[in-house]
Amino acid sequence: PTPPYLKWAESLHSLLDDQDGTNLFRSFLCQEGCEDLVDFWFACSGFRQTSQDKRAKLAKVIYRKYIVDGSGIVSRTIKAATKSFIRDCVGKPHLDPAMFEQAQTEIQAMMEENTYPLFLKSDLYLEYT
Amino acid sequence: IDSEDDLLQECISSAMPKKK
Repeated sequence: PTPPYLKWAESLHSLLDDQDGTNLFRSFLCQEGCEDLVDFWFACSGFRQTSQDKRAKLAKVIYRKYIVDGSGIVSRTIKAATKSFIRDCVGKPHLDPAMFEQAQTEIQAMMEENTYPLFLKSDLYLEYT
Repeated sequence: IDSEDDLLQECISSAMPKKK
């Protein structure tokens, strides 16, 4: 069978579908000071599965942690229109479980174009393999 | 604030892949 670390090089999804791959990628992002990218990506996935009673509070926490502060990597990556869409959603009484989907897509695209290829060339990954 | 961090951590962990 194909070793997991070779599967990680197939796609970002293959990497983020594996526990060791995710941990190593997160360590790489920590070195680069941008682990928020992967944390936010998983927070968006987790948000969709969160029960309705926790959703309102969680939406505010995600919004405050990653989006309000314009200096963070997530906030700088997401489009202005997407941020204002999320801001409008956070204030509504009934939250759409998919309200972070567009933001997650934008962060994912950024990782696929930028940090993921860098990870595959990094010493951290090469030493692991 | 702690409970907010816990909520976020719980959310992130719930979506992360589990050991295969």
